[in-house]
Amino acid sequence: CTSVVAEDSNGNLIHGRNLDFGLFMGWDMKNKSWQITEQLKPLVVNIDFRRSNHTVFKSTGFAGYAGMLTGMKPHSFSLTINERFSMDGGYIGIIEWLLHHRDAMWMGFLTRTVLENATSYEEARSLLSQTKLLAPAYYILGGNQTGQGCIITRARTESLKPLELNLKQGRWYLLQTNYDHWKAPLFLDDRRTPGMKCMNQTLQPNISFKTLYDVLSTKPVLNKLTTYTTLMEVSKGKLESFVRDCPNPCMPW
Amino acid sequence: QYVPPYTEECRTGMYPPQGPTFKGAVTWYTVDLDLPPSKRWSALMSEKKDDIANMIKVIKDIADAFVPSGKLIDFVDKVLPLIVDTLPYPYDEELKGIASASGVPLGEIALFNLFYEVFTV
Repeated sequence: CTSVVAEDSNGNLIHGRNLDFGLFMGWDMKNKSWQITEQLKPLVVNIDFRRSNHTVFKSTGFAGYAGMLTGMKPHSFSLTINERFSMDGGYIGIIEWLLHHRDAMWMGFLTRTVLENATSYEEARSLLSQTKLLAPAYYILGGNQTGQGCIITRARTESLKPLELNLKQGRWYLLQTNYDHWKAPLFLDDRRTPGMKCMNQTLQPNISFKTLYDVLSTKPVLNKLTTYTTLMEVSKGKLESFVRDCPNPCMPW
Repeated sequence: QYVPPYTEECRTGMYPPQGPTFKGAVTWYTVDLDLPPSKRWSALMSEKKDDIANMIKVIKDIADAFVPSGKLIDFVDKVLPLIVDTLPYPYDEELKGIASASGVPLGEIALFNLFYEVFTV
């Protein structure tokens, strides 16, 4: 996955993501595609979650998946999850769950709970940083005011080295793939460098849905695992999603 | 670049989405949180039941390739429904509602919902 939260020159926040999923799950030699990735594409849906006839939050998800990986609470915050691979991975959490240690939250369910119940960027940030999880993850959170954007790197029990937008230091965007931001990405899977190159070329005054979609359409940020692209603008309550394809030649991940 | 990692110059003019990298727009649905959890996903799942059945079939085929005896899917169908009862409300009820509306066995719906946790390794 690749998630980006960026602030334009007017202090408006734009949040976008590519959802990549299905690595090593059945390579279709004929069509040069991942089988699970292709099967997920017809399941991509935008959902307006409503209570008392009012929107509580909006999300892009997969039909049949009750948790959330991408969503936005209009006028409050936007949120995406990127997978964080670790030897202390989710299977340990699941084993603990089976052994009746059930004080941790399932990742997708925590995202859904935060989208449903948190009322501000600060509250969302606190819940995502402090709640014990079954699996490690990266939460990318955007707000509604200048400077409100952060990457929360989660181990199962703690938050590691949070990184925030900082305009004074020239950090007008945050770009997260599937690697800790303080380490170099795996050389075989470097989507961070080309993604940042395109963001740097775009320049802060030009950031918009249009230019962020361009960044998320550039290979290998766009790759064979990319299922959908979502763009969100919290201040306008706007969420757009598109099912993607990566024509050959294209990286398998 | 025609050798891996197939990097390219930063794209421009891709929006509004069109062309070979755009496979289609995403449809909007409404989930009413005032409904009982078991009913929230019914309309969406009855519309998408064929797509989810296709996806589950591919997962089963991949599982069968790893464990040809079919024991892995037996495990999913017998053990994972028990996990659903341990999930917090309203997710336990929602998963049962999704299984019921789609006609997909509860264990396989549970597997789909646990995918992300499992694959972090």
